[in-house]
Amino acid sequence: EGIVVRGVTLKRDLARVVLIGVPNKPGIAARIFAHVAKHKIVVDDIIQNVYDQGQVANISFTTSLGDAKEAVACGEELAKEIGFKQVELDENVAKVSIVGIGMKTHTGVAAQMFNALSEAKVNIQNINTSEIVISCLIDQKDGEHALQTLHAAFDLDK
Amino acid sequence: EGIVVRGVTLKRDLARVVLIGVPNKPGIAARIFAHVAKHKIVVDDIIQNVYDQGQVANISFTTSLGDAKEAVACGEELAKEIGFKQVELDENVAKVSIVGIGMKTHTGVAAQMFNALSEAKVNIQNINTSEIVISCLIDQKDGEHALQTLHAAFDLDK
Ligand SMILES: C[C@@H](O)[C@H](N)C(=O)O
Ligand SMILES: C[C@@H](O)[C@H](N)C(=O)O
Repeated sequence: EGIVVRGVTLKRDLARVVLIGVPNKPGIAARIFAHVAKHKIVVDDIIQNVYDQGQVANISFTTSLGDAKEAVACGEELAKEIGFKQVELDENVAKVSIVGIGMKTHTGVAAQMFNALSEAKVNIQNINTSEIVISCLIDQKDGEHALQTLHAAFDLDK
Repeated sequence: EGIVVRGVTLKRDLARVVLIGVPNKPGIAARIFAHVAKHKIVVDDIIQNVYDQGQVANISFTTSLGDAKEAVACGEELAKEIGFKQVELDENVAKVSIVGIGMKTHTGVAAQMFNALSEAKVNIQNINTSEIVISCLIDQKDGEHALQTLHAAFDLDK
């Protein structure tokens, strides 16, 4: 059985924008991200969760720090146009990721990552998983510490 | 410049569980997924969004339909133990994904996927992106239609 987690990466200087209470009906995500693209904002990750029995969604995306103000302005235009509750911004974000293969079938891997960060007292903001990458958004100040913690947790610093 | 989107996949018979209003402090995600693993539930994707100025998070995960009841029972135990508002279940879910390379730097790709689904009147529940895979959770009944729509949208059915 091969080594599952092959590396850890850290992406700094990100901003996180979340659109809260977006109506959950077809066409909304398309409209939002067409508008974001029109503002020439480069999007890193998009994370959306539906809740309140499928009535609304929170849509979060990350951009470079440089695009943060533009992204919020864009979000506020959309809040008026589409009609949703709130736009929030966090300009103090980094993304730490573990990279591997077949991580889905090794159910413990995500839990192991969250556990390592928790023991290092690093708060996890957003989570985003696939078979190949599990990413956590954290405070920028925790970036280096999170990187070292995960290297140790997955035996990668030998 | 190579072809960015190489294929579309559909994963059927999924259930979506969302834990609503989870306190946003270190150790919670670790506790939740250790508990889920203890119940022998196999988790497909995990998506977490923080909101309300970082006070709470919604954490969503997908499992097989067969694990749905167990996953909800597990979520409800955690709601009591940890103290959060609500657990919701949708047993009618499929995941459609576009697979490619370097999709982040081609900013239009996600917007193009959302647009194609919107024109097909397919509602997007959850969204989850990385450089290699962009996944949307949709209603099970829309699975086949979404698959064909995306094949056509990305010129993959020639
Ligand atoms: C919220 C948003 O994703 C909506 N459900 C859509 O399909 O566009
Ligand atoms: C909500 C949960 O992810 C919490 N922030 C944690 O770090 O565990």
